[in-house]
Amino acid sequence: MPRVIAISNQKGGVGKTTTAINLAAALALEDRSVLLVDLDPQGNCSSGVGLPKSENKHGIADVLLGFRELRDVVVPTEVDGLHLAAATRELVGVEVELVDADEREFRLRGALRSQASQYDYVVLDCPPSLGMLTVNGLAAADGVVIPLQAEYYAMEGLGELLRAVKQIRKGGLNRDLKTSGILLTMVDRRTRLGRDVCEQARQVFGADVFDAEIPRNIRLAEAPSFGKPIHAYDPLSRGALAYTHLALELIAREEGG
Amino acid sequence: MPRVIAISNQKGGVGKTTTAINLAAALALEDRSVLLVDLDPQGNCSSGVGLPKSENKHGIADVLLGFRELRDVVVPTEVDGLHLAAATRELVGVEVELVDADEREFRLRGALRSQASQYDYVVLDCPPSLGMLTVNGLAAADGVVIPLQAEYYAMEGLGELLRAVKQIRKGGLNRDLKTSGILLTMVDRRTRLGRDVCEQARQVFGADVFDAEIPRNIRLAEAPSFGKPIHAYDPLSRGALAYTHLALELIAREEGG
Ligand SMILES: Nc1ncnc2c1ncn2[C@@H]1O[C@H](COP(=O)(O)OP(=O)(O)OP(=O)(O)O)[C@@H](O)[C@H]1O
Ligand SMILES: Nc1ncnc2c1ncn2[C@@H]1O[C@H](COP(=O)(O)OP(=O)(O)OP(=O)(O)O)[C@@H](O)[C@H]1O
Ligand SMILES: [Mg+2]
Ligand SMILES: [Mg+2]
Repeated sequence: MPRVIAISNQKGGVGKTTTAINLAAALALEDRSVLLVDLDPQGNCSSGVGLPKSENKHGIADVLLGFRELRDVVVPTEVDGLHLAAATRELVGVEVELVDADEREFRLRGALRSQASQYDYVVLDCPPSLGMLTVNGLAAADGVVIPLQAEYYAMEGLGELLRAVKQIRKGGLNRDLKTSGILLTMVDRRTRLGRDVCEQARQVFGADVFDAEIPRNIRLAEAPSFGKPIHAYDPLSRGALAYTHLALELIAREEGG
Repeated sequence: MPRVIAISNQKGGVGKTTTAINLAAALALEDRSVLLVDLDPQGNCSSGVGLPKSENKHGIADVLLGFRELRDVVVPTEVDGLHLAAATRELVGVEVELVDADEREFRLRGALRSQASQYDYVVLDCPPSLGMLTVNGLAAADGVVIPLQAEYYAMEGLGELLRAVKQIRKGGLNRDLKTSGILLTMVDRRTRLGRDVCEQARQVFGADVFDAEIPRNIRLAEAPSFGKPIHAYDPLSRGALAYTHLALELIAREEGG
């Protein structure tokens, strides 16, 4: 069975998609077989690996609504070993369509349990909310990676997300859900704010915070316009090295050793 | 009747809250009477003006659910002429509670039409989604200001938002809704990406793009941790000057002259 990792934070613009794409790519470069799933109707994850939402006929929305099997919507990406279950235009309607549906929280979990066994990791990019798409992601996940932008508003919302994760675990939706780790993103240690938030996060959350920090690095913001993960766009950039560091740390946490 | 301006973009982290707070403050400093409304369950707008969600007993959620009148939840802020209808913990449940309610899209519009006549401007901070809270905002608004972060993913989502605004206008939810303007935010003209996106936005959207650009300025990210708009935290910063420029431009567009 694959290890399923959700990348989630209801705060917007903290680096969820950037982390989902580049962690998945870095894991594939470490010879893991990886499925990336775009659960955000914005479809940034899909376009960030060169498969924009508007060009995808089928995707994860078909699986969540029961129209297609997961294996029928998965496509390869430019990176060896990295596959994608893409966003399509239909994804924006899924939350409303699932309101009265059976097993609505477990649609993704069911599909991954039965049809993703050939992967070592499944990485889920979640939208900036705690709605039904994110709930599907958290119900299907073994662990959640929480990108934390090194700024004030992001710190403020973290408590609410940790409470939601706890409710999903204790409320029975997913008894095994753990926090894989908190990832400091867009870190600029030249600013007092950047240093303060990093220090505060490590003090408050201790070992839950990954050693790996993702620096603010313009190459990470440029890569999506070429539809490439950072390792394919600029493999020697600070952004690429940071996501490789994260992948190695996650492998150590997940696989032991 | 006040001019109601919604600050909206479903893309996360593009500067909606920063724009709502600092535009509202800048308008108040130009001797307008302003009501700021926090429609985002995250409550960043409320804490950004020193009234964090956890400390507010009543707020806009009570008005949307019909429990209180608007005048009973409005509170003054540190800035003369700037009032707030705050977020409370209950706001996170409002979208679900309105699913089957009467006039669910028009709750905010009704409250503002009947109880906000003493204000010159009402500024609405919307969450990063196109759900019922944002729909309430767009249905109540005369104009929408769209913050556009000068980066790739933000440009990608803009078409979808403009389509949604058009649907709200042509579909009858709000026949008078216009785009007040597209605001370039977090602009760093030292990077090629920043220059490219600004140039592209002005080419494609022309006069719809405000002249005022908001530069990336660390003082704007620091101010919320003190619960102050930029003009109260660092009135001579580039961020404060840029939001003043925006307020003057909006006044010229809205009031003529
Ligand atoms: N470390 C970084 N350095 C520089 N830019 C970054 C970095 N990480 C992300 N970005 C850029 O910041 C913006 C926000 O990141 P991203 O879109 O990944 O966040 P998100 O949390 O997925 O947003 P949303 O809430 O809309 O889903 C994007 O334009 C992205 O390219
Ligand atoms: N011009 C700027 N320069 C530097 N930092 C900025 C600027 N504008 C906003 N920020 C910071 O960037 C982050 C994102 O901004 P903000 O929270 O206002 O975006 P948002 O669109 O409201 O996010 P959400 O989608 O979560 O509601 C915040 O930490 C904010 O302080
Ligand atoms: Mg994203
Ligand atoms: Mg906001």
